[in-house]
Formats: sequence, C-alpha cells, structure tokens
Amino acid sequence: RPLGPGEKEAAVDYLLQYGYLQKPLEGSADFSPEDITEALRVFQEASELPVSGQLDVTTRARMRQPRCGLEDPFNQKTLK
Amino acid sequence: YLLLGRWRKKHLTFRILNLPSTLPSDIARAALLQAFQYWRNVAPLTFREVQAGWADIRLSFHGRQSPYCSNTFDGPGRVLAHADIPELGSVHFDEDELWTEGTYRGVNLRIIAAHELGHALGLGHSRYTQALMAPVYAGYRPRFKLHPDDVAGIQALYGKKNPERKDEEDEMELSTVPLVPTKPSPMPDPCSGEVDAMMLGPREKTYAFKGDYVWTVTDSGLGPLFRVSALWEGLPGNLDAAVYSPRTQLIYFFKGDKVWCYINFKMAPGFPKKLNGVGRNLDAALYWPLNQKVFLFKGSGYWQWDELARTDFSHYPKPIKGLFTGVPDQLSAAMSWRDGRVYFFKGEKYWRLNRQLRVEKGYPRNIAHNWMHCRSRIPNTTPSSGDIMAFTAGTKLDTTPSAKYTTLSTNSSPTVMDITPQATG
Repeated sequence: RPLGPGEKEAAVDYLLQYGYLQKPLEGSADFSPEDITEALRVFQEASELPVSGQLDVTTRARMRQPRCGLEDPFNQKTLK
Repeated sequence: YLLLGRWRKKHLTFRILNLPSTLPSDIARAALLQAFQYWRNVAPLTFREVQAGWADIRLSFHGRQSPYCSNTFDGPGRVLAHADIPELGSVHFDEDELWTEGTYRGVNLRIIAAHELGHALGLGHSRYTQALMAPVYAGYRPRFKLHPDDVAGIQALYGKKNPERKDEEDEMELSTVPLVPTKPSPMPDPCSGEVDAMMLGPREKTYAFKGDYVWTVTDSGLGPLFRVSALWEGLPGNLDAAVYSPRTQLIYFFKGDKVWCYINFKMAPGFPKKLNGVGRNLDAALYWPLNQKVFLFKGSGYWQWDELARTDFSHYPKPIKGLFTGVPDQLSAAMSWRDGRVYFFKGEKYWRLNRQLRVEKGYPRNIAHNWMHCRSRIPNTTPSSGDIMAFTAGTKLDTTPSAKYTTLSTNSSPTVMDITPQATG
C-alpha cells in the first residue's frame, strides 16, 4: 500500500525518537535516503522483520505497537 | 542486554506516588509490588516501600501534561511508560492507558512496571523480542517470568542472588518480627497428623498450620516449626483455613469472621477484613487451577469465589458432595497440590481426588505417615505417586515472597462461572 500523507514523516520521527537515526548536533534533521534506509534495516532486524530497508506495511504496523518510551540501542552507529 | 548504569547500593527504597484510575488500587499496588519482586528474586537487591518523603525509586502516573516531566505521554497506545536510569529513579506510566491485571485486555501493569524498573535499575533494551526488556510490549502472559537475557543483565549489574545471603536477607526481614513467642503456647506434634490448614504456597512450597505454628512439608522432610506470626506478622494462630492463589499471587488466611490477605509476608493494606457472603469459622479453603477460583468449605457446604470479579454468593453454600465425590463433611483442611490433584484433610486422615474431583481408590490414608514423614503405628500403606516418602529433617522454611492482592466481597452481579458437574462435564 503506498504511503499515506505524513506516514514517512511519522516513520522518520519514530526512528529519531528511538535512536535509529542520529539527531544531527546542528542544522535541521534532513536525512539522506541512505541514512533512512540504514535506520530502517536496523529497526527491521531488531524487530525480527524481513530486512528490506523499505517502509513497508509490516514495518509501519510494528511502529504502531505499544512500547516503552526509552530509546533502543540497536543502531551501533547512533549508539556510539 | 545493555547496561546503562547502576546503583552503588543494593538496598533501595521506593514510593508509589499515585495509581491509575482503571484498576482497583489494591490490585494496582499488588502489580507494582510484584514487579519489584521479579528483580529481587534474581539479584541481591531489596526494595523497601516508604509512604512519604524521598525514595530512591518513585513510581507515578501522568498523561499528556505533567508538571514534573518534560517527556509527556501520547494518549492510549504507542508510548506506555518511561523511566530514568540510575541513580535518578523516576518511573512514569501513561495514565491514559487501560492498565489491567489478569486479562489479555488492555496493558498489563505488572509487566510494564517490571520493564521500567529494569531501566531504573540500569538495564537498557534487549535484542530478544521475548525478553522483558524488549522495547515493544509483547502482551499479557499469565505465567510471566524474566527471560534469561533479563536475568543475565541484572546479574551483570548487581551479581547473582546468593542463596545464603538470600536467607540472611530473609532472616534480616524476619528479624523485624518478634521471633520470641509473645506467650507460651504448646508446640504441636506434626506426627499427630492433625492440621488446622494446609496450603500450597508461592514457589510450590507446602505449608502445614497447627495451633500457633507453621512448618513446610517437602519430599525430603519437614521444615522447622515457626510461629505463624513470626512469618506473617499480625496473623493469629489456630487458623480455620489458608489458601494461596497463583492467579493473583495472594495468600488468604481465614479465622472466625475475618480474612487476612498477604503480599509476600506483608499484610495487604486494609486487612483483616470481615467476611461477608460466606460462612464464618470456615473449615478449609483451596484454589482450583482448572477454573482459577478459590473454594471455601464449611460443614457440608462450599462457596466458589472469583477473586477478580464480584461474586454473587446468594446461591451458596452448595453441597460439597455435589462437586467433590466421596469427600467427608466438617473438613480440617484442603489443598490443590502440585501433582494436579486435590487433597482433603480431616482428623488424622486425608483423601486424594483425581482431576474429575472423585476420591481415588485406597483413600483415606494416614496424614502423619504419608505427609509428615512419621514412622507410623499403623500397617504400612503403599504410598502412591502423590504421597511423600523418604525422611530427612531440617528443610529450610521458604520465606520467599510473592505479591499481588484483591478484596473478598459480594454484590448483586451473577456468579461469573458455575462449575456444577453438568457444567464441567
């Protein structure tokens, strides 16, 4: 199903909020497609989902699951 | 697991600042207390509740607005809770969630609280999606327990729970209770075979109560006799009945027209309560795992009680013989045991029932010989698998606690479930 309005932004917010994307220390948070693909892959692997790097239906559904508000330490790059 | 920090001390205080509106406060409290217990069971940590002033760990509920938390919540769903890492100690729950206990509906408070306490103790999120410390809520699990990764993480922070030290801690906990009998009372002889009550308690320990004393019964022997009040502070002796509910992880004691309820070895707030809706001076009580109900016995009748629902006792008591085939009236004690069978005790004898609640062949048998490991003065009866043989003394009395509680009450709503024979098939 194609992305609805705001779904991509919501996904980026999720990846940011939970530590899959590194908040840049200065400047606005516009991420390269590579950054987002990499962050999605890490999230999908940690969630035991098919690792596609795409914002597919199962990934979006997983992002809607109830969860803890603390970050996830699964992206080694952002973890550092 | 991921380690985010640790407390420099292992004996922490905690304070519950407020509770959710979607759960009766006693059930919510019990859920939070049990959450601490999961971590206490596997690490050399102790948690002492304070009712006022500062505490190391502070649990509270807030919603989209909060005067003391910049991390506001987002309404039902999505973010359920958050916590600070050591040594900050704040643990916040989203008050807009449907917090529940004992059901698949809503969000289980006990499991989420245990997760957030994991953070407050220094753990980060786990890669194991079935671990407690996984970031996403995996739903209600009736027999929830920590995942090996959770245990490995907390022990990496605070070390293993040393059984000797555990006993010390329990002794220390016990030392706050007068071990010296307040007035001399005859110590019972377990080999008399007579008991006031029997209970399969937390961690499947079998407790026998007689007079002012309680002891454990194990496959290898009897534990030392303790005064009842030395373990359960505030509990009188000469009890009528005792029952532990794995469903709520609460222990109930009955005597006269009152019921006592304990979380671990601490009396639940507001107890003892007066019994209403059921008889006083009960004979026995048991928890039946097949329908998760508590059964209370007196004379020739029984009451069936659902701890988590309002029960209409107007159709009770029902005849014991109508459900428990072959069991005598005027019981001394009753218990569902870890072999899946139900045991009834009267005088020096006991009866064992199969899963269809029928007394099995070859019963009654002698309590002293088959349960209390006493050399019998009666001809040796061949013990069955559910009975206990082989004898050594000195089993350590289990004082490991467990926690959650509810209230015993009645009102007009119909009985949740009737288990008369035709209904159970």
